[in-house]
Amino acid sequence: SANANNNGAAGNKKRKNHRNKNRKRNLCSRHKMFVDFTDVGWNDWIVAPPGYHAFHCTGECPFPMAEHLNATNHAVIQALVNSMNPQMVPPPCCVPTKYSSLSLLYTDSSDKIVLKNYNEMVVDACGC
Amino acid sequence: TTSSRNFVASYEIEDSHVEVTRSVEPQVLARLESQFLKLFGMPRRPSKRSAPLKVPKYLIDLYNAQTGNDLGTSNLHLPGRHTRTANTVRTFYHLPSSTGVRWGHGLKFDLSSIPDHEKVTGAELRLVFNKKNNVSLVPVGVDAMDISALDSDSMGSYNSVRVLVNDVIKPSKKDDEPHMFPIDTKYVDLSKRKKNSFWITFDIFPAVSRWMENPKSNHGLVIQVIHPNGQVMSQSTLKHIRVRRDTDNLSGQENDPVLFTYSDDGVNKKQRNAKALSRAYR
Repeated sequence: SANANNNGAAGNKKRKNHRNKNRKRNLCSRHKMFVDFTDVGWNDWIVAPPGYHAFHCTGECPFPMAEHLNATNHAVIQALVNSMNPQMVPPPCCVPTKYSSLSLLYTDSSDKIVLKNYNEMVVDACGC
Repeated sequence: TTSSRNFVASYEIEDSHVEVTRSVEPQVLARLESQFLKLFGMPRRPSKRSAPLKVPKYLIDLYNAQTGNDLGTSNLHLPGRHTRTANTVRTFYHLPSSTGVRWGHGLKFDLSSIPDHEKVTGAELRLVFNKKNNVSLVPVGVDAMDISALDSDSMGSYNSVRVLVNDVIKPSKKDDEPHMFPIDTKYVDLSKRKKNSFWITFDIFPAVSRWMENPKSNHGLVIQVIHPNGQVMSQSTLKHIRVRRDTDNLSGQENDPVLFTYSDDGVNKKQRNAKALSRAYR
């Protein structure tokens, strides 16, 4: 019946969307990683910030690669070769592509107040 | 780290935010702390403080300016200042019990906590000035003068003064004037100052640079306030001022003179060199 056909098509579309959504969710992207200085007992010497938002990268880098995956030319080739023969080469890795520095206000070993910038401490973007 | 702590690891799975709390073994936490301290360039964890820490407002402002500043560098963002590749600001308060400075408004700072590998690229002395009745200028915190003890005749009534910072090259043996070298001066026009209390910053990098090369040559600084008529407010004119300082509090008061050093720990240079070598190798 028409209704059954409609339901079937709608159901298929729904399932397909769900599958795509799941697949999209597993793609290489930035995820939260946070160290709370109070929880580890360092808030007595680290004045600010209260915690460290470091972030991390995880996810798949499948072929073909979307633009937002920030893939390098090498990653595209590696993914292509991997898709043809997975035993030959592993898939490309999901890694940080952009970092930013972290400012920390703390007391040093001689109780002097120090402000210091640390390079490449926070992941801003991930890519393949 | 003697007992295990609850460590909160939070991460995201798909759309749901998951927070897992689990007990971490003291050894694991100690290893984590050791790695962090190594990253921070600290040999050991600072001792626990009994009194609350007083952080200078300037440093908090600088921290706020740096945070959220998405620059791809760890260099301090200080427009107009020649701090170059500095990524560290250290705070030093005047040593109240120092005997090295005997003359005038002497200030002495112990810079021994700056690690040898750090290169100091800039140094500033910040003093708070109080405007009294719009006519007199009293440097607060310089030898912690008790303002109530000031003789108004010796202060005079002026709208402007010149403040001179001198590096003591050779200290005086008695109460004579030491050998000094002027390193910075500021002209302060009180009529243009709206606030009663304000900070004045002096560039004292030449002195700090000399002290870093030879720590024994650190005899402190001498501050002189010069009135328009040429009268210098030195020990001779201010010897009646009672020196008052709370020697128990070494952490610094809000209005104490404070020295900030800007230094480069060299870590980023190593990273830059390593990256350049890696590129060349490839």
